[in-house]
Amino acid sequence: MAWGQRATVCLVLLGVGLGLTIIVLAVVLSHHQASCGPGAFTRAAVAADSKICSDIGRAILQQQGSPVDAAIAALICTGVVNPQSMGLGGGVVFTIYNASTGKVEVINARETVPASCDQDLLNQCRNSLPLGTGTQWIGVPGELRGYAEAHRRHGRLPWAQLFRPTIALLREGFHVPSVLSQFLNNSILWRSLNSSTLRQLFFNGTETLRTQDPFPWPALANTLETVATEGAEALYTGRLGRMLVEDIAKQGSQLTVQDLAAFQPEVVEPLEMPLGNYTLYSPPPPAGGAILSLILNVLKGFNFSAETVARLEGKVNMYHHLVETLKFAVGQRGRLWDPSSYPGIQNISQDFLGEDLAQRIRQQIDGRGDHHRLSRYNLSRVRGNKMG
Amino acid sequence: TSHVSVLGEDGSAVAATSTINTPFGAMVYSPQTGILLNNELLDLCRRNVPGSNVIPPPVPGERPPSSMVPSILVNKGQGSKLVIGGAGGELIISAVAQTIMNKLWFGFDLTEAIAAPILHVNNEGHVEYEPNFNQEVRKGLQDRGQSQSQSQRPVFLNAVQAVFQEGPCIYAVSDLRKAGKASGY
Repeated sequence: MAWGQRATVCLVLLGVGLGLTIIVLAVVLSHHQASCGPGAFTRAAVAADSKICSDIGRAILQQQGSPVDAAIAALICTGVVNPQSMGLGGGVVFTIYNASTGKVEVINARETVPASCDQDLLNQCRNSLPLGTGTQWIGVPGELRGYAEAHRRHGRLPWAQLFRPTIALLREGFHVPSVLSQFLNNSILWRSLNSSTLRQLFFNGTETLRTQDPFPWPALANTLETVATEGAEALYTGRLGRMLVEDIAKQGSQLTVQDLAAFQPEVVEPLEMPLGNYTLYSPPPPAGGAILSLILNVLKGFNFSAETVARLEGKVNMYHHLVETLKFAVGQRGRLWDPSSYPGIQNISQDFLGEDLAQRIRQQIDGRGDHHRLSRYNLSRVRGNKMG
Repeated sequence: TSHVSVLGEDGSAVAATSTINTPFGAMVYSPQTGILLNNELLDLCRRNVPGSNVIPPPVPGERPPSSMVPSILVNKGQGSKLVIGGAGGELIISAVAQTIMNKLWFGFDLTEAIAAPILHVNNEGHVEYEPNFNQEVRKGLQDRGQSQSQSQRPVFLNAVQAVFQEGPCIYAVSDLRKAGKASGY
C-alpha cells in the first residue's frame, strides 16, 4: 500500500508541476506578446512585396536557411509575381549584416555596359523617356550571378532548394496577380507592350491577360529548373546564355555571350554613417546610399523629434527643411559615378557623409523656398529619367 | 524595382533590392528562356559632370548610377535594427528617407511609418505630393514659397519593405501600395 501511496503522491506532484509550468509559460508568452504589441514576431521575418513571396522566404528560414537564402528565394518568386518590377534579366544589390561578426557587406550585381555599346546612345536619352524601350538600353544582366555570389558567401541550404518553391508555383497552375494585371492594363504601357515581344507572354489574342487568368510561363519554369540544377553558369557560360543572346539579337541587341561570361558582381564595403544611436549601412556609388546618407546627415542636425512635429507649425517646418534638403540632394544625383569605371572622379561618399557639406547645406536653408535660383541647388533644367 | 527585407533567428539581416527599372524594362522578351530584359543603360542619362551639359559616353563594364538603397540601421546598444529598402525609381530615396525619419525620429510604428504619404522633389526643384498628403502641411509649404510641380506625377510607384527588431520584438511590414504582405514566426 505504501508504495501505491508514494506513486500517487508523485503523480499528483508531477501534475501540479506540469500545470505550473504551463501557467508560467502562458504568462510569459502573453506578457511578451503584450509587451511587443500586436502583429509582432518573436524569431524571424521576411518582408517582400507580395504575401506569397514573403511566405516562401519564411519557409526557407524555417528550413534553417540563412537570411540570404530566404532573400534569394523571395526574389526568385518576386520575378514571377511582379515581373514588371524585377527578374533574371535585371540586376540586384544586397546589403548583408552578419550578427556573429557584426560585419556588413554590399554585393552590387547591377547590370553593366556591354562591350559593344553604341557610343551615341546617350543622344537618344531625351527621345527615349520615360519608358526606355528597345534593345539599345539593355545592359549585361547581373541578377543570377549576384544570387550565386551572395549564396556562396552566406548561403546555408543547397542552391537548388531556393528555386523549388517558385518552380512549384509555376508548375502547379499560376494565375495573373492583380498588381501585374494593373500594369498590363495601364493605358500608357499597353501600346508599348502590344508592339513589343512581350506580347507573346502577356496577351491573350488582342487582349492583355487579366487578374486570375492562367499564366503558366513554361519557358521560365524550364529556365529556373536548369539554373537550379546547373547553377548560374548555365546562363553566364552555358546553353541558356546562348539562347538568350540568340533571341535578343533577332531584336537588334548587341549583347554577346562574352559579355555574359565577363560579368562580375562587386563585393564592397558599405557606407557607414552614425545616425543618433544607430549606424546606417548603405550601398556606395553607383547605388544611392550616398544620397540617402546626405539627406539624413543634413536633417539630423536640426534635431527633429516627435515633439517638434506634434503641432502643425512644427510639421510644416520639418517638411520645409526636408524639401530644401531634397533639392540639394537631387542636384547631387548626377555625381553617382561608378568609381571602378571612373577612378579619377572624386569619391563623393566621404563628402556626403561628412559634417562640412551637411553644415554648409544647413546654413543655406532659410525660411523660404522661393528666394533662391535653382543653380544654388545645382539643379539641372534637363529632365532626366526616373532612374531605378 | 522590388525590395525584400529579411531578419534571421540569429539577428543576421539582409536588405536586397532588385530591379527592372521602368515597368517591364526594355520590353524585350527572350522566348526560349522566358526572361524579360531590363533597360538599365537608361540610367546613364542621369550622369553629368558638374558645370557641364555634356554627358560622357558609356564605358564598357560601367555600372550606371542607381537610386537603389537596400540599407540596414543597427543600434548595438539597444539591440535594435531596421532592415529597409524600397522601389519606385527616383522616388525610392525620398520614400526610404521619410520612412526612416517617421520610424526612428517621430515615433511612428513601422506600419504607420511606411504608410504615411510622402513628398518628393523633382529635377526642376518642384514639390510633388503623394495623394492623401496632409493638405494643411501642403498649404503651409506653399505659404513658405515651396513651388508645387505643375505636372502631377501620373502614379506614385513608391513601395517600401522593412523589418524592425527591438529587443525580443520583431515587426515586419510590406507596403500596401503594392498589395504587399510580410511573413514571420
